[in-house]
Amino acid sequence: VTASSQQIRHYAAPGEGTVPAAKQKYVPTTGIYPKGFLASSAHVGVKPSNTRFDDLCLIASSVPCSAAAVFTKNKFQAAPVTVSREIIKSRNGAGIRAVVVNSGCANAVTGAGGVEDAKAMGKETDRCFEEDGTESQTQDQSQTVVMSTGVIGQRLPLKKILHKIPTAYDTLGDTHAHWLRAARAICTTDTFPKLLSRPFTLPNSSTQYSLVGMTKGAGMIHPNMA
Amino acid sequence: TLLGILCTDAPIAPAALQSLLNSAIDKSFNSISIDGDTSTNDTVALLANGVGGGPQITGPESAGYAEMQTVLTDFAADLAKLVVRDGEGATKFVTIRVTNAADYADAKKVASTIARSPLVKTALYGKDANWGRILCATGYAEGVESVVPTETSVSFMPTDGSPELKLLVGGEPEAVDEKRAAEILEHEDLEIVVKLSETKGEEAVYYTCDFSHEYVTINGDYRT
Repeated sequence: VTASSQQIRHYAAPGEGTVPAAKQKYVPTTGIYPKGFLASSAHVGVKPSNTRFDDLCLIASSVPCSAAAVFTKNKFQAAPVTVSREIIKSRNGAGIRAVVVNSGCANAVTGAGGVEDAKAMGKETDRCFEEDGTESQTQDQSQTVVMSTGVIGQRLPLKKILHKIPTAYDTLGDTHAHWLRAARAICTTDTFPKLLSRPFTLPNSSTQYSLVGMTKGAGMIHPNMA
Repeated sequence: TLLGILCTDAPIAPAALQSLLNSAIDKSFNSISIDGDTSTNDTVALLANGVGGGPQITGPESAGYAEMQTVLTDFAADLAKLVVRDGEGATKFVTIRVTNAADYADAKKVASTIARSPLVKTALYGKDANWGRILCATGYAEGVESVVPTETSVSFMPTDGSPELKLLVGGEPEAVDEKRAAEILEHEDLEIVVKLSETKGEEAVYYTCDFSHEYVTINGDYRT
């Protein structure tokens, strides 16, 4: 019984617990990040049991971006999937400013209300750009891609999330610590944050570009995206 | 659920960006499996703000498109591998390489079928060189006509650079050195090579993990 209980990995708040020793080698201690991108996280407490750990992630660009995405082909697509696909499609992949992600609740199989919740997350993020003057006018279509992960079949605690989006916006930064905290905030049952960055060059140019990527996932993983 | 956010300061037009992402996904996030379940929320987004400057990549004919495709695909594959390394309850990181298939789609279907097989995954957890289960999964890969039992070979490729351990050659079982098999299976990383024919053909690579008691414990504990 003791051995069994030690193995139990409860559905965790992001960042809960320490990274297992065997996995620490996969967590970067530094990075080379793309210019003009910022990252942050904030504590919402999407899961009521999460009283300490950040569960809201915001990635933003200082200028409007090209954006592309692939989405699950599962027929029960979550609200943020349908909303984000529509945003990118309607904008022809141009003019995107941010990605906002919550963990702890997937906003999946939540009906029309869930779709409105996902749209509200995007709109609230857009409003932060409008208020600081980096966006000159309100757009019909959101400039923010929305993602959620966690429990299926529950509505988001929307008021709590909307309340913390400005906090995430105000704490955006470009340091390794910002990126790592953001990567940790999207985790669910993950035992370590998954963050990579890499410089690269392209032919006929001396410019050094870079890529950053964060990902999450530990279970319910057999992606089939298009 | 799988979520991924990738950002670059390279200048890439939207249509080219979607095309680059599509091809990168095929050989990265769409080539992994932990438990065979496809989520309702899987999403990977790629943003390019162009702040790095330089000529914009607008399509496959643009200078730099092919190089960007290689950089992005390798990068996405490395990110995808991290997900597999954190598979719930996983103790092994397994690369499945299917070679000499009639086409890439066939190779990928076979690799995906092996990666999802609970019996293959439990054998790996139990450190058992059970080529029979690998072969069984290969044989029921749906819609793959190019699997010919008498031409199929299976081997383990150690990650320490030592020679492959042949388990099955041309449909005939090898006398397996169980001691060496056990040594190979002691490592966290393992590569399974399934050769569908002796004729040069297409190859697909898939990443998966083993299936342990802990996976059941975690997901038996989970409540919605």
